[in-house]
Amino acid sequence: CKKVKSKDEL
Amino acid sequence: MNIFRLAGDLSHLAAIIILLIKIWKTRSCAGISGRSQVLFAIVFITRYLDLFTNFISAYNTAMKVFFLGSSIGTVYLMYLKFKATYDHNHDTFRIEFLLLPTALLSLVLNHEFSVMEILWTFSIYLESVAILPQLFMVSKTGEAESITSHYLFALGSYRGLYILNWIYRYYFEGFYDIIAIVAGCVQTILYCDFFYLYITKVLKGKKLQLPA
Repeated sequence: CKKVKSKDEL
Repeated sequence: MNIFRLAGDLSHLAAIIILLIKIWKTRSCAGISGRSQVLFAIVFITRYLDLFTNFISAYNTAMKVFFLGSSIGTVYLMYLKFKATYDHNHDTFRIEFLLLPTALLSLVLNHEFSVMEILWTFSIYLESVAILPQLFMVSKTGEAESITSHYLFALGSYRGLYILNWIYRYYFEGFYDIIAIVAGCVQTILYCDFFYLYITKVLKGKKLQLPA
């Protein structure tokens, strides 16, 4: 699984 | 966006609105930890620095603006407007014991050694322990008003729902962020004894009384 920054979360 | 994250954000929104109603209606911040509110303001300021540079959606921007404004506004209400009702004697948790370790940890354990990333990581770590002064204050006073316990329940539930969101995103989007997940689990675990008291007492109409 790719680990992507959770920048779209509050 | 998924139902868990939406429910989590709405629970967080509800918590902040409940707190503002409590302070505004009773014109008092008795039983509320100003130190926790200061920590929450720091969490939002350090996390939403990308408010103007990184547009995700109208919803995301609107929520960030509301969280920033309401957390700073709450600190203003507590330390200036309703200063006389602020309970200094019971709000004594040493927040430097939370700020320093989380700051150091964010310098050591992060995804990328850049200013924005380290500030984001610091805000994630700090948020996981920011409620401690409030829980400490409730334990010192031995009780909490019902509206304050509803505030705490909504606030604690928000990150618990985010954990379900992370499980959902792991399986359906192949996405996970270990820093947010571990900190989110720590944050939710800190509420466990409060959740127990809330469900066994407050929901039965009793006042939240901690065993002396």
